Amino acid sequence: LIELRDICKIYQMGDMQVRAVCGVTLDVEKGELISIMGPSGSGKSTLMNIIGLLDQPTSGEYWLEGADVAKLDENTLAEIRNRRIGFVFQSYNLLARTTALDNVELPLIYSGTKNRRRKAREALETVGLADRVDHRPNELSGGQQQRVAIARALVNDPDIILADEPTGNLDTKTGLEIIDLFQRLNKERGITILFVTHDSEIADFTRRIIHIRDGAIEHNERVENQ
Amino acid sequence: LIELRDICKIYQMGDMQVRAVCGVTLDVEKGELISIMGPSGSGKSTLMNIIGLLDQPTSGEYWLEGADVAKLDENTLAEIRNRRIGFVFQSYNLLARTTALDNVELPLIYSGTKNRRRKAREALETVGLADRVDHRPNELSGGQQQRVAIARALVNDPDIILADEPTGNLDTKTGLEIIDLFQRLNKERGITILFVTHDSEIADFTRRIIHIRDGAIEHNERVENQ
Ligand SMILES: Nc1ncnc2c1ncn2[C@@H]1O[C@H](COP(=O)(O)OP(=O)(O)OP(=O)(O)O)[C@@H](O)[C@H]1O
Ligand SMILES: Nc1ncnc2c1ncn2[C@@H]1O[C@H](COP(=O)(O)OP(=O)(O)OP(=O)(O)O)[C@@H](O)[C@H]1O
Ligand SMILES: [Mg+2]
Ligand SMILES: [Mg+2]
Repeated sequence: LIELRDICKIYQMGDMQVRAVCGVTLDVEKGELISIMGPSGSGKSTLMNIIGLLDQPTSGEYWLEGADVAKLDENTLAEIRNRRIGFVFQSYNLLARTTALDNVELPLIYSGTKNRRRKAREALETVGLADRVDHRPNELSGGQQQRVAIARALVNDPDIILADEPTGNLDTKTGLEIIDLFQRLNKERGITILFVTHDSEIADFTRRIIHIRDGAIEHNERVENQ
Repeated sequence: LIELRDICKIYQMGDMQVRAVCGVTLDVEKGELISIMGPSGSGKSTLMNIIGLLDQPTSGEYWLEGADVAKLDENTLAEIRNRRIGFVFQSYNLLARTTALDNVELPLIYSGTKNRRRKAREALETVGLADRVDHRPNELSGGQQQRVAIARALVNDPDIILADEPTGNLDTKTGLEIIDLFQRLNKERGITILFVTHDSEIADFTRRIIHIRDGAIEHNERVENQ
């Protein structure tokens, strides 16, 4: 499903170069449940943004279901981002003046889906926020904002979910409920899921852990105790 | 040092009331190292904002070193917030168009401190960001932004540090380095430290854990293994 070949993302800062990621080669099969771990600043979000079509690599190739992403036009990319990929951002990226319900409804407006309001409401229920639908982000706790971002990523029934540290602001119990939800989506609907986490307990729920350090893949770990 | 008596914070949403916290009575002695734990949405940030003078309770009393906070004028409050309290926000609250160095320097400008640039640089070194001082927030990873927020909270040598989930976006190793730093500030300089965390491993480094649920203190736990 996802093939990365020698991916590099290099930022030019004045006369210095920051190699956010470099030399990343990676294959992800349809239906995999993978976690990505590594130190702060090691390139995890950068890699996720490239996979999620939110950023372009400086060099290297990215094939999504056999199509060379660099050759796709902007409309096709926008369509894939909206309908096929659900992205949970590390800093949520919610619209500030907009209620939780409207934030979650937004992808459904873009995809022209029927029954938007009902679907958005159900997604919020799934993450335990049925009683917070009319709150704006600044009227929500940090973990509640995080869950709105999760609900929004799920609402268009994507076949790939990319979640950048989806439980960082959640207590252990709520965090496990979210991971349980991801596991069920993966098992029952075959959704391919990659998430970045710092929590090894949570990584143990996945079937493969990719360890990243200094912008490169250090090693791949099969999780055996399934 | 800190005395809260029957603190309530209630938000009016249309004709509904949201009781973010209610009935919180709490004493914090000078030099304590305390963690606050509880489910997402249970009132931890609300409580921290009241203690940090960033928000006023709907009812109840707050005595800071014997002074009734409700009776202090705005200048005194601003002075205490700037010089005596270092606050690490759950969502960092960094200035977007400003480098890490300038973000950390800001409290020093307000307090009219000499050698600002050097002190800001040292604070960033302490959190491992010596090579990221000229990056703006959107040129930093999530965990790097979190560490800039931590550096900024320390730079004015506060005697109280309030940290709202300071390790939520940090890998285990970097998170423990930060907690180690807090422990040292507490032991060596007697700084009173309260932090919110979801990580019980991190809470075990403190000497008292306050458990919060549904806006109220459920119980106080002494940590014995010191
Ligand atoms: N726009 C940019 N310009 C310069 N450097 C950048 C930019 N964006 C990211 N970086 C750098 O690239 C590196 C990787 O960043 P990235 O956000 O991928 O890290 P991460 O692994 O997600 O970290 P964390 O766990 O802290 O979220 C970091 O060292 C960061 O400072
Ligand atoms: N301005 C507001 N208006 C209405 N309700 C609010 C407002 N701010 C916070 N709340 C509600 O108050 C409750 C407590 O919020 P708070 O941010 O203190 O939770 P928290 O314990 O910090 O949670 P988390 O661990 O998710 O950060 C939440 O249920 C939240 O929805
Ligand atoms: Mg990141
Ligand atoms: Mg909070």
